[in-house]
Amino acid sequence: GCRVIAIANQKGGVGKTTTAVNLATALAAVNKKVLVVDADPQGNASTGFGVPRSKRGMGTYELLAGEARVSEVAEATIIPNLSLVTSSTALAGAEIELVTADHREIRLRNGLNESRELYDYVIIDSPPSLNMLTINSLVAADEVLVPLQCEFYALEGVSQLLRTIEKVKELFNPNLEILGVVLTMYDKRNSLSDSVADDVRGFFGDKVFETSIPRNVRVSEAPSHGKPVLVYDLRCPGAQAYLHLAKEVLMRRPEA
Amino acid sequence: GCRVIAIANQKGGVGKTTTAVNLATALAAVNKKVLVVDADPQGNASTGFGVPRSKRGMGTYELLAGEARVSEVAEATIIPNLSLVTSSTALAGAEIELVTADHREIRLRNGLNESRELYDYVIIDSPPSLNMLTINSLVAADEVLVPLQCEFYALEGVSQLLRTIEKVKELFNPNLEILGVVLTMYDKRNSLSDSVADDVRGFFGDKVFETSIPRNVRVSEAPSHGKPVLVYDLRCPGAQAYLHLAKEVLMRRPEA
Ligand SMILES: Nc1ncnc2c1ncn2[C@@H]1O[C@H](COP(=O)(O)OP(=O)(O)OP(=O)(O)O)[C@@H](O)[C@H]1O
Ligand SMILES: Nc1ncnc2c1ncn2[C@@H]1O[C@H](COP(=O)(O)OP(=O)(O)OP(=O)(O)O)[C@@H](O)[C@H]1O
Ligand SMILES: [Mg+2]
Ligand SMILES: [Mg+2]
Repeated sequence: GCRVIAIANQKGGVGKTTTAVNLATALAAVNKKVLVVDADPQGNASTGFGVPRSKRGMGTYELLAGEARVSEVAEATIIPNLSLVTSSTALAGAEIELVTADHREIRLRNGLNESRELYDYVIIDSPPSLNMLTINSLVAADEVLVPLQCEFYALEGVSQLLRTIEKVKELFNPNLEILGVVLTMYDKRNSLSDSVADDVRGFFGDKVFETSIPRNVRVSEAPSHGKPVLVYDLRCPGAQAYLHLAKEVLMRRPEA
Repeated sequence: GCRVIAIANQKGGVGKTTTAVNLATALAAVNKKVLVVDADPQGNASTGFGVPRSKRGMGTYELLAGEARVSEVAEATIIPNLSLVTSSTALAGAEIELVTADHREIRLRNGLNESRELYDYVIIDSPPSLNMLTINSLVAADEVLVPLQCEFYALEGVSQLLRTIEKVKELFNPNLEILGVVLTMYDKRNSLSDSVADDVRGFFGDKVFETSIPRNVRVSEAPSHGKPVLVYDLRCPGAQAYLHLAKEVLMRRPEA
């Protein structure tokens, strides 16, 4: 069956988009059929695959609005086996429109129904908030992957995120499970990174992936070339870490 | 008169909170009476001043709801001359409540009216989005300070932010001016940082502050001690940069 994974954390700048783009690419590289859904009005995941703003037609907004089906909005990317539903500025308006819409929480789930027969993995990149777009991502997903930057402010927000996940599970999506937590921008020379990593492993136990993603400038350079870092520089530590993460994701299935 | 400055950028993790906390502390250090308003449900600015979550009573939520006046919710901090309006989890609900409320855009401006007689500077930390909380911050403010991380994805979002600022100015707040753009987490060893900095200076001209904030681990350690970096380690490069930034802010007044 298809696995739908939401990449979520309301803390900003923790590596959600970078994880969505590169985990998806790594899964496609081992011949999984992958769909990435850019549910963030910023549209960074769409940029990460090299789709210029001027070329973004129908996408996530139309899925939420029920105006198009997945097969009509999913577009091929430079990566074999990987399709993308882009985000456009129309999505910025969706947040406000959703608040007063019918069935507001299940719109993305309904929109992605068809994708379950077409793909092995659906990866949803969500915005830095616990708003209706993120709620829609959590309701549409079977699993949540939480990127966690090794910084103090990032640690602070985790309990708010867990409460939101619990609530979504209780009210809208009983199947929702936490696939795992991945430490990002880990810098072994920096004692803060280490102490946050220890706290996270203490709190989450084996939900924390063994792979942590090192801070690596090649990772942040890749988007300016419109490519995932796996394509931009496969040998670099960041790309290698995402390959290892993908292996763990393939091996690990939440208690179904 | 009082200067109300919103710290805004919808891109996550660019240094909004760090800039709000440390700029405010630097201004208080030169005897300006300063109020920090934490308008982000994450509540990181409140943490940055050492206010534990359990101690957060009435704050920004009550200001928005019209249930309390500034003088009732502003609380003293460890910093002389600096008061804080805290954020609590109640604020997470404000976003949805505001969408359908009367006068939804001007609620924070109304709530902060009284502060104009009590303080020299009001610094508002906003969340990583262009939602109702950020709109309220922009409508309440006279000036906008934009922290911009020297990274490609961060550069991408600037035009969306400028469009939103223009719209707020047109519809709700004709006095709103861009005070300036400050480059954050600048790493001179990294060519990406340099090329983004060049792009930003080319685009914004002298709106870009001369001071850029270097990436400095002491800055990210300070919140875990509940202190601004100016208090935690005044000599470090990050703290020194925020002192220089404050000097520039004092010297620079937008065309009134
Ligand atoms: N391992 C890494 N090493 C170096 N830079 C990284 C790494 N991961 C992400 N970055 C950079 O850090 C910044 C934040 O990452 P990213 O945009 O993926 O986070 P996000 O959580 O999606 O942000 P937002 O909350 O705005 O959606 C980006 O500029 C990205 O290129
Ligand atoms: N100059 C700096 N050097 C090193 N680390 C920094 C610097 N400025 C900020 N940081 C760290 O980077 C992370 C992001 O900064 P911060 O939380 O202030 O950004 P933000 O824009 O407020 O994030 P959000 O979008 O979630 O509100 C924090 O962990 C912070 O401690
Ligand atoms: Mg993102
Ligand atoms: Mg912040």
